[in-house]
Formats: sequence, structure tokens, C-alpha cells
Amino acid sequence: ESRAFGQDATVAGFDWGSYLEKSGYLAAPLSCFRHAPLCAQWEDIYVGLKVEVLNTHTALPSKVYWIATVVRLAGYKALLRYEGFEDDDSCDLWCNLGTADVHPIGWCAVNSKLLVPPQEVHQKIKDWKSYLMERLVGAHTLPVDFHVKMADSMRCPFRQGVRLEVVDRSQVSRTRYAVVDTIIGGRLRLLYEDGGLGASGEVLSDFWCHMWSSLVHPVGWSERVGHTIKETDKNVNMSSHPAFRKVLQDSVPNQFKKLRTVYMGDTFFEEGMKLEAIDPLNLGNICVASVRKVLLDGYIMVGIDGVEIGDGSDWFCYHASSHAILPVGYCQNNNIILTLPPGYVQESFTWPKYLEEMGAVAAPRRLFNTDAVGHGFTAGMKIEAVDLMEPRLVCVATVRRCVGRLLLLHFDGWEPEFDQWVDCQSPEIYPVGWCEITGYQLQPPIGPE
Amino acid sequence: AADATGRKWEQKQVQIKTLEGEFSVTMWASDDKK
Repeated sequence: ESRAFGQDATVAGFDWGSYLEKSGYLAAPLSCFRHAPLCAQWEDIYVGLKVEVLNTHTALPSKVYWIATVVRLAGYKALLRYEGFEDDDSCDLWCNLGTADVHPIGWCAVNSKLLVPPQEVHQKIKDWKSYLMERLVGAHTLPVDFHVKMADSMRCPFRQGVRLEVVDRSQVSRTRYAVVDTIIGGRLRLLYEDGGLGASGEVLSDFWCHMWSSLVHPVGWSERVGHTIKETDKNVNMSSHPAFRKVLQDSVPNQFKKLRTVYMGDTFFEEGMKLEAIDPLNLGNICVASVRKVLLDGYIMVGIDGVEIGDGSDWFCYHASSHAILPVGYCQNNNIILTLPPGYVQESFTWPKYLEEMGAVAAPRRLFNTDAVGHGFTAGMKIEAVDLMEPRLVCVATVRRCVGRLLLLHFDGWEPEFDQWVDCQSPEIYPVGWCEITGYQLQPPIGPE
Repeated sequence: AADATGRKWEQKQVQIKTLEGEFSVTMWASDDKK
């Protein structure tokens, strides 16, 4: 699948450890990412922990290990210092704690591997047994089943050949039937059922998203809530593609993330109500918008004021609990520049005047999910984030701003016009080192920082 | 046992096998039963 990606950070020589050290930035802690593997267990991982790790400073022909201490954490990555080096950082190494060559103390003895000190300190300590006893007794190490738990937490309820409904990237107001092709770290490569194959069998139309994305739904969802769905063009034959060769299986609701329940009583969104919304086609902009249609189960269709084509094909479906719809005045209250409809200027635009002019009312503030959540992100933190406009790409990114539950993400090396607003609980953002543990390709920063 | 942050730990006897020989030490690992 590598041809489907852009650049490969490893091949390009990108290394998170030296990148963080050079920039002086912090990585967002793992506890910020509830959907990330081992998030719940990561509170047991901290500076001072002892591990057994591959010894890369030895002339021995066989693979040997040595004991090291975690001296710094950055997402899944840890800066380790071999025992015996004390305050000397010359042989410190960045390791991904989720990868195979980092183990709990005791692993080597159980697996008949030898612990051998690095050449630099081998002769420095005369009595290694006493030295290690002093350093290890009463210290903490990884749980024995650390890697088993890691594997368990990466299980996915989907498999190749599962059918679902997903937003149509060529017309965002409708959904389309798609089939799961590839799964990497819970990210699904979806092939539209009538996406078509090129002359050499290549897929002409696909979509990537996390299995917990709000853009994917079980088969039958569109009909149930009243969303438009494109019927599959039966003339397009995909049967030569591996994902379509098996008996396809329809997905069911319990394979998807359950959204917060909303009550659509007398006081719900109504057609014509005004709000502020993240532009689905320009995710760095929060725009003046309108409710265009109310669906069932708490979903609404929203249009961006002043730029609509007029046939509804650019409306976008949001759940009432979505972070991407905001009450009028949200931008002003949070010092964000609101993107106005053409013909309006920042100096003279006010919501009361606009509402009067349009003969519209603002959607009631209580309908929005703007509850503050203690997410733990702060500006300047580094993460791995999906470019939602090109969702197959997971990129090196920085949290530029935190406003309530919204994060403004900057893709390192790219112009600010590519920045994107995301929810702090978005499943499309990951801790540093996530790509390495899942085998997903990471896009390195473009050009010098 | 729980530490000041509320983390629960259990004591483990672990083996260390070096070129100089094998010995055991008592360490703490997170409590699997928590």
C-alpha cells in the first residue's frame, strides 16, 4: 500500500527524538488520546522506570540486551539511559516503548537472553551485581504483559470485506456504500463500491478514516436518519479487487462509536437557524452557517452562508453533539476570526444585525456541545495528525491553539492556510510514535522548520 | 500497594542474567488486577 502514501518519514531521515530535542517542544502526553492503544495503562509509564532494551553498543555478534532507565517521555517514545552511565547522556537512545525490543526487567532471563553492559561502561564498574542490585531493588518496571496488552488494545472490529456507509468525498452532502480494504492501527481504507478500477487494477476512488470517525456509519444508517445516499452503480465492476472477492458482510451499529444521545424535543435545531460551523472543505475556517435540514437521531444538514451552490450538494451532515458546530458569537468570544459570507467585512459585521437582515434566529446556545473538557493539550505540543483534506496522510503536527474543546492544528513545514480545527477527542489525532507502533507511514515536516 | 498518585503496584521477584551470573531482585510492576 505504500504507493498510496506520500513521503515516508523514516526513509526521509525524520526522527522524533532529535526533532523534539532540536525544537525544544514537548509531545502531547498519551493520556490526551483516549482512542490510542494503551492510553488507560500509560499512567504506569513514567520517568524513572527500568526496562531491558537491545544493547546497540557492543561488539558481540549475537543480539544482547542491557538495563536502561526512562529519562524522558514523548508519546510512545522514551529517551533511555543505559545503567552505568549515571549523569552521562552520550549514549542515550530514543526507543518506542511499543516496539519489540523494549521489555520489562526479567524478560531476558525468562527468554534466555543475556544482559551485557555497553562497551563504554563495561570496565567502569567492578562489581556489576552489587551495582545493579542497588539500582534495581525497589525500582519500578513495565508490567509483564505490556506487549500483550498493547496487542489487545489494537484490536479492530472491522475486517476486509465489511460494507458500510461513508461520506462521498466527491459530493459531501451524501453518503455512499463502501467496503473495508485495509486496516492499519484502526484506520480504515475504504473503497467505494462503484469507485472503479483503472486499467492496471488500481483503485480510482478511496477514503481513509479512523474506525471511530463520525463520517462512517452502519449499513442502513442513511435511510434511517433521512440522509441522502448514492445508490451503487451496478455497471461498475470491482470484483477483481481483493476486498470485493470475499462474501461482503454488512456492518452493524455495535461496530461503530456510539454518539452522545441528544433529545430532539420541542427545542431542537430548526431549518433556517443560524450558527457558526467549521467549513468541511476548509477546516481552518469557522464560518457563518445555517441549518438547512433536520434529520433524525440528532443529525442536521448545515450550509455555509453565501457560498452555497443552491442545490444542497454542498451541505454537510453534523450530529448535534459535534464539536464542529458552534453557537453564534463563539468566535468573537474566543478571539477567533469568523469567516463571513462574501460582501461582509469584519469591521461592520455583527450577529444581531445579520440575523435581522436575514430574518433568521440564532440556534439556541444550549443545543451545542461546547462543554469544557480537561483535555491536557497545550499550544506548542507535537502530535501525529491526519490531514483531514487528504485523510490517508498522517503528518507531523503542532497544536497551535486550544479553544475549549477545539484544537487548531498546524502541519509542520506547511503554510498556516493549511491549519485545521479538530476536536480534542478526535480519533484522527495520535501521540508521537503512533505511526511507528502501528506501521502507518508518517509524513515528515516539509522543508526546514 | 498504591503510591502517592494512586497508581497500584505489586512486588515482583525478577531474575537478572548477566555474564557474571544470575541473581534475583524485588521490583515493582503495575498491579494487573487493578
